[in-house]
Amino acid sequence: MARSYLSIILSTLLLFLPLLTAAEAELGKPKKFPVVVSTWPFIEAVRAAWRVANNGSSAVEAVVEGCSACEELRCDGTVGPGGSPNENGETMLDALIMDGVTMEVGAVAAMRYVKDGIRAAWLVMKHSQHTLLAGEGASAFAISMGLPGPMNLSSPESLKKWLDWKENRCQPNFRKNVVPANGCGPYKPKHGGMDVSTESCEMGTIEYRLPPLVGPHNHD
Amino acid sequence: TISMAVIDKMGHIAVGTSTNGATFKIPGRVGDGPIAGSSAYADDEVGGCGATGDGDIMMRFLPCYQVVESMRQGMKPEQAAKDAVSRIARKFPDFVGAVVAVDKNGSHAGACHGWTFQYSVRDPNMDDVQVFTVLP
Repeated sequence: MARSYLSIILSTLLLFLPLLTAAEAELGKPKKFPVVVSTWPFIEAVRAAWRVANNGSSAVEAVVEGCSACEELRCDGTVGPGGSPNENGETMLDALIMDGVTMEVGAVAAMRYVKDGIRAAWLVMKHSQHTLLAGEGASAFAISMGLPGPMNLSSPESLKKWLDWKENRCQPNFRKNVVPANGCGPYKPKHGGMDVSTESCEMGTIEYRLPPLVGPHNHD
Repeated sequence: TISMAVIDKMGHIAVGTSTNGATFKIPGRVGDGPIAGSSAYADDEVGGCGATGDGDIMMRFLPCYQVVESMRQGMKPEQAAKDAVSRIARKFPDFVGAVVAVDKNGSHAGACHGWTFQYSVRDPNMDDVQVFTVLP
């Protein structure tokens, strides 16, 4: 009787031994996850995402928290409300979120009056079968889904920046082939307007000069 | 622009971008921020990517989709990032932009053109966020 007990114990041990060694090896191995990677030295945003991911929450939640932190802190001025006024002095937001497991995507483009860009993108992903909502439609959707708004997204800094630009005859700007070339408009096409035949037939070349406006503090 | 990729404890990947776009843009202009495949892209089987730069140009090349597909074909993150940026620079030598790639194992790398780029990382083997600098 005792011998059979012994053999049962031995076989159970032999059964679990590989599992134990594997678990031990796993524990010994440096942990790989979670990982947070972000453009630019937006330290607080990465910390915010890390806190969420390290608590065991999903990657999607961590991305929302990380990008949200950047929107609130405005990071380098190119994220969130209060920056990058357009020709009318208005700030609008673009945002995108993508779940790499389900390949679901939510995005908002040129969204006005709502300051929570990434949360709005997440709402598009969660509560619509669409991928991208734009303009005031995106704002209305986000507000209807519970985000605060409408509110003015400009800031004293962005308005001052815009007024200075206006005083400098709206230069530089993103207009091309228009008159007046050095003024604030209204703008008209320089040659022939809608006459598409003005397009030359010779082999085109890529004409691109980096817009003077684009740079480390003015980009997407 | 912030473009972020996260791999959670389960090894699942998500990416996101948020931006207020270019300054003094023509009203109605949308950059590549909200364009899946341009400013960010992810596929759990491969990895993720974030990008930043002149969205008017980058939107025409979908650099992050290219990065993920290159990693799917076997490229390492650094090679995939450089390849995606060089494809744009070949057509637009004056463009400014950068991408950061991370594969499904958490290996990461960046590439840029027209400016010096920095990206931030936090993983379990770090005490805090680390900033990596990438030269064009």
